[in-house]
Amino acid sequence: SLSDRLNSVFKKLKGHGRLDEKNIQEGLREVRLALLEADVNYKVARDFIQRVKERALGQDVLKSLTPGQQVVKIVHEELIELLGGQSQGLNLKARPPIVIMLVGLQGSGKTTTAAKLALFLRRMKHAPYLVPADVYRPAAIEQLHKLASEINIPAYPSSSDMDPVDICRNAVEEARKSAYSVVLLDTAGRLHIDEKLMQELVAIKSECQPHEILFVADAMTGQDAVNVAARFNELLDVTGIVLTKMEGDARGGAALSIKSVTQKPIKFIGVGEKLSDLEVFHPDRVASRILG
Amino acid sequence: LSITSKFDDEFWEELEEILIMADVGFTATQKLLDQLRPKVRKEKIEDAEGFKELLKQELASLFPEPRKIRVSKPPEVVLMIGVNGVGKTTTIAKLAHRAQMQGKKVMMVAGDTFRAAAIEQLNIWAKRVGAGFYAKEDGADPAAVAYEALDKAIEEGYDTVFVDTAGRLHTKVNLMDELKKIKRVVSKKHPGAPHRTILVLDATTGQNALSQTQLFSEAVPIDEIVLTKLDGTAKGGVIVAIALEHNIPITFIGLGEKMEDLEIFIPERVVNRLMG
Ligand SMILES: Nc1nc2c(ncn2[C@@H]2O[C@H](COP(=O)(O)OP(=O)(O)OP(=O)(O)O)[C@@H](O)[C@H]2O)c(=O)[nH]1
Ligand SMILES: Nc1nc2c(ncn2[C@@H]2O[C@H](COP(=O)(O)OP(=O)(O)OP(=O)(O)O)[C@@H](O)[C@H]2O)c(=O)[nH]1
Ligand SMILES: [Mg+2]
Ligand SMILES: [Mg+2]
Repeated sequence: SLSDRLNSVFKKLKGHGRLDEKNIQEGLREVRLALLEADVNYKVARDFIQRVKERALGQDVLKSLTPGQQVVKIVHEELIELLGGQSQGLNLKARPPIVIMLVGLQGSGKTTTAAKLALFLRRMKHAPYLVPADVYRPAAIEQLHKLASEINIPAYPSSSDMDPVDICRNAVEEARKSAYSVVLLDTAGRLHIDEKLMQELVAIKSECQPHEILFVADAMTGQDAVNVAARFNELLDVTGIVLTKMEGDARGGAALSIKSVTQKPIKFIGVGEKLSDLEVFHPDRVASRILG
Repeated sequence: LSITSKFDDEFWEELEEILIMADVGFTATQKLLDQLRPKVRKEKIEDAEGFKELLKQELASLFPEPRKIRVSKPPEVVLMIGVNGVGKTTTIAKLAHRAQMQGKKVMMVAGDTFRAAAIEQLNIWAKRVGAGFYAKEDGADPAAVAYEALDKAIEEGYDTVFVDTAGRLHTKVNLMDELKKIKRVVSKKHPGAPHRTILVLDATTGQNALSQTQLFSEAVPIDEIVLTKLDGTAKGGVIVAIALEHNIPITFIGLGEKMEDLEIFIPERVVNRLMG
């Protein structure tokens, strides 16, 4: 683990020593290695290391902690702060129906997360409405309809010959008429560099004025996470992030990369394929796993 | 890379940054640089052109040739495995389309009986490709689906059978056991099957692809890797790290969501993808 590695780096320094430039440098190399192995973006890691260095320099080695433990403590605290400090929930205070739009790359877990959020919201006494807006992927609409019926949540009767912008607009209208309190728009996966499909999202946003736009990303995403997240955020000004497939052994450094580049809160994590496998994001837990 | 004829510290640092940002990973990057440094001296590389050629060859040499498949008795059985959402089902459609174009009689088997509308998804692809299709009900035992599909494929003279499986995280022991069972049942049913077990990896995945490759290959021997979603901006450099630890050929790359969006993997092109 990182704390073991840092302890061995600092084992000569005890009690009354000081963390200085020289002994910090070697420790920071270990931290940088841990971050890169965890898929934190190269530049994000470099900036993070700089912050840790500034905090660590000149600190007295506390008697109660070994220098290695001290550096770990600083790194851990900085990570938690960068990941958002504390959990942040959905913005549910507006006048209903609240519109939540899910966006992201192909296969990141949007459709499953839409259904998970619907279940989560109903358990919070909301009346959710699921909207399949993916007309491209074979059986995408059936997929969300099946998940919706599994948990007894109503869904808009989309069909693949409809236009996604019309689907979303009509579904929000339907929700308003039927007094649903939250509408969840499941959009098709797309590349951030696909201009036409990115403009489709801009059009859906403009028509439906979502209260939340959640960028859904796979926990195992590598260095490219910053490019994808930056582009989605640039065009849509997302309001939150969901990290899926977090119950595996992916270290999840993409969390730090995405948060740094968008400055938007990570709101939920997906921890399995069941519709109950959704958790509110806790920065301290993710910080520990990034460090390994 | 900055055009340079000086292979100084700055040059190697810049190269390290490029490779890590391409998802090659820290450790694999160091291994690669350790191999390159002495060669630059020994082969008297003088400029960026010469270096690029050296890097191209060095990278290309990491990737093993795809092996010749021996099918003692048709059909050839191809098993698609991988974690959730990487593109297994879509890649089956692409491979099936390619096989159809080569004049083969192809069957697509709905071995994902778990995920919502997985069977419907593959069924639509089978219709588009014009291939045969076999499925049972949702929740059926995937090994039973594969077994019965093979019965039909053998009887009806199919050349190639593609078996789709549910996405599964490599850390889930019960799901790895299920995979072992599918392989066992298929190999008992038909000599040599599965002739090709293909691990599908997503090019946007970082270092976790190493763990995926390791744990999947501990469950079932992997014959090929297909790397999907290279039409995005991810470079897929983790294949270098995988090549340094495993001897699994990469056969195809996925470049989009249509059945034609499949290309043969060419090792000599890796350098352009990582550096470009
Ligand atoms: N293990 C695990 N699998 C998940 C999680 N969330 C989603 N999945 C799985 O990931 C795969 C892709 O999920 P989808 O919901 O279809 O992803 P998507 O983003 O809607 O995909 P596209 O619409 O094609 O872009 C499915 O097999 C899901 O069951 C999670 O938290 N953990
Ligand atoms: N851009 C791009 N998208 C792809 C590629 N391959 C697959 N996809 C998309 O990725 C998403 C997931 O593909 P699937 O084939 O359903 O993936 P899977 O591995 O079968 O997913 P599960 O069965 O849920 O584990 C779909 O939206 C596909 O269209 C590719 O090469 N490029
Ligand atoms: Mg979807
Ligand atoms: Mg599938």
